[in-house]
Amino acid sequence: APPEWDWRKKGAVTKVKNQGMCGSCWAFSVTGNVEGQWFLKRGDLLSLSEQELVDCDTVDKACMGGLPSNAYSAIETLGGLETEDDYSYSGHLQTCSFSAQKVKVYINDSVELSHNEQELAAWLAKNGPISIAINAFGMQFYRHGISHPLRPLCSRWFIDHAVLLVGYGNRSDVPFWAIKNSWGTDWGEEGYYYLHRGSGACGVNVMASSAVVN
Amino acid sequence: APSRRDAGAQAWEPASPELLRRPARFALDTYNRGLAAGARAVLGTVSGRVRRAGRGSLYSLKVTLEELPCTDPMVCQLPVTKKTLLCSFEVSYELGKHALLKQDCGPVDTKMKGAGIAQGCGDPGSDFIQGLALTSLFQSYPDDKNETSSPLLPLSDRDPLPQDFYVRMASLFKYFITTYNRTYETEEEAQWRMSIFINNMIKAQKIQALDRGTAQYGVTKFSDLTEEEFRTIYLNPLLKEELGKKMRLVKFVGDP
Repeated sequence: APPEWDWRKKGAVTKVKNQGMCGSCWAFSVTGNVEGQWFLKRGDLLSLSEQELVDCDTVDKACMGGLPSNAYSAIETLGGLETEDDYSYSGHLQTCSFSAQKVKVYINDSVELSHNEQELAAWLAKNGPISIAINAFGMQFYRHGISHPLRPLCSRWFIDHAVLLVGYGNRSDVPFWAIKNSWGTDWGEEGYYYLHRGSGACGVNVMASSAVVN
Repeated sequence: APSRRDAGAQAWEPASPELLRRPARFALDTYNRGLAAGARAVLGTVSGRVRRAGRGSLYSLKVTLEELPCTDPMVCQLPVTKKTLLCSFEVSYELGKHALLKQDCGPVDTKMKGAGIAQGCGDPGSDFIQGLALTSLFQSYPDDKNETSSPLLPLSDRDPLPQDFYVRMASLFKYFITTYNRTYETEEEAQWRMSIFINNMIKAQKIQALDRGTAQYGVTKFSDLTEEEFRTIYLNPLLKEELGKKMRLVKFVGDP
């Protein structure tokens, strides 16, 4: 892996979104990943629809939660994702109003990634932002800086929030992951969370995945 | 060594009492550290299950504890009678170390006594549990205090509050309301939200003291929500179960 990488500087990441009062982080994590994959394979950065997943992924539970692995399957089954403009976010479950004619992006497959953070960094630098899930301990009160909670407080056994790895690096010799969250820009560092890298902090390495666009 | 696929979390399995003895003993020792001087609890019945991932294990325990009356007149504050508690503990075992991740204890409901552990277990609420766990962990790791920060609040529950505590809290709450445009329907709701806010500031400061990175914790737009509200509204409990569709694992090929 290169010593640092930031997909935001390379135009692969859309602006920070806001899931509102709805447990749909899984949908934002997956669309963020697909946005990056599509950008890298096709050269267009499109803001994609989370509401399509909230309404039409019948395996997951909309605002009650979901799993990225199921969401990739739903995107494949539906035939793709519409854009944010065509199927905009409301933050609550609605009747599915997906239209195959409005699909702008498709995926061909999805893959699970390594649990090794060095390998994840290498994969990210080469292939794009990664959908991950973490233990959200402390995030309710996080303001800025690199978070590194004591291991027992932020165990990998209690994963409860899906987000998007968009880069990594070091700040004053402290290694970090740059994480795009979906709680709006008035949270964290302009909507981003920085988590310690290399120690498996908060289970950052246990549920990494990505869509595959051929 | 297990394959990568095997390193993922397995399903919960029932566990024998022998297997549960060490994590239960660890949970008891941690529980006892949080009791008042002179007080002590002993293990009663233990049951539970285990979930394994890689070289680690997570134990979910249902335990009865007998809290013994304080017998040392030099330290006993009140004449306390013996009582039985029903506790749920979650204990992880990784890298040769146990860690108490969750603790939920409550007195046995006398009507339910003898009706089974699961039915009689008290549920004082997530805030309470997290508070206890944080407090006990904080006491276990005094060296992790950020020495450069000047605490707004006492870091131990036994320390007295600063004289201007409520003034400073009211001022912070006012800042929060203004910054995040909060309005409350009634005076009662505002009072209730302010009490949550104060508890959250105490919690944020404990998290701050225990953080080994450079992060700053404090007032955010979620500061007037209880932990339970925050979890229910914004988080995703399904991720913990990890029972989604299995995906193909990407093989990493080292390329110099």
